[in-house]
Amino acid sequence: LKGGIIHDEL
Amino acid sequence: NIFRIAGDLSHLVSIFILINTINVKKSAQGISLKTNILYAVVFVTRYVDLLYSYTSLYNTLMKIFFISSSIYTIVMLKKYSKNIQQYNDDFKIEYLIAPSFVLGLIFNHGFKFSEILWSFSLWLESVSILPQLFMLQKSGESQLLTTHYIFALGLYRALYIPNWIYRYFAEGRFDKLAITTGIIQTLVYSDFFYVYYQKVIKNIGFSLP
Repeated sequence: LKGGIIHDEL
Repeated sequence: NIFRIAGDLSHLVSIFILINTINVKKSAQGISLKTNILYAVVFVTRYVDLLYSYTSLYNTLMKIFFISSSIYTIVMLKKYSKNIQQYNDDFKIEYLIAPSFVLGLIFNHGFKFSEILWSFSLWLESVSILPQLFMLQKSGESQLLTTHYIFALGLYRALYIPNWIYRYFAEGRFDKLAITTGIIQTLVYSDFFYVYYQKVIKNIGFSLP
């Protein structure tokens, strides 16, 4: 799983 | 992906239905001001990253649209509710805001102000429709347009669930917080979904059990 969450959702 | 786009579109549609309903009827009757204030709080606290990060033009435009349309909705509701008393809009929103903030403090992607606000906005969004559903239940019946609006709004987060499943397999992305609150939000709507289905398919009177 990718580390670090990118808030690219709305 | 298709679920994400469909979810975002149904969110847009819900806002257009709402604003159109208010403008056509020139009335705020049956629409919860409290729910709409909560949504404005949700968008403003979630999209503070507009000020310092950039994902895409789509993302930025949508965020600006959601913030501005939610504030516009509040202004319109205030304008048209001067003459009517919203007897039924009496849900205590502090009981939604305070626990959401505590949950934001406990569950977040890092103990930073922006991450706490982001988490708070997810928890708050999951329950923001409650004043509106409460109002609908008390008045016993509702304009069809209002129920279309709530349906489109609920559908948006429901569609995000297959989007998250898709993204888990396609990108290895798994945002526990977004998924948990998204499921809660969809559960809050699920009784409404059933009633909506009954009403639209069988054309029976509207009431929330």
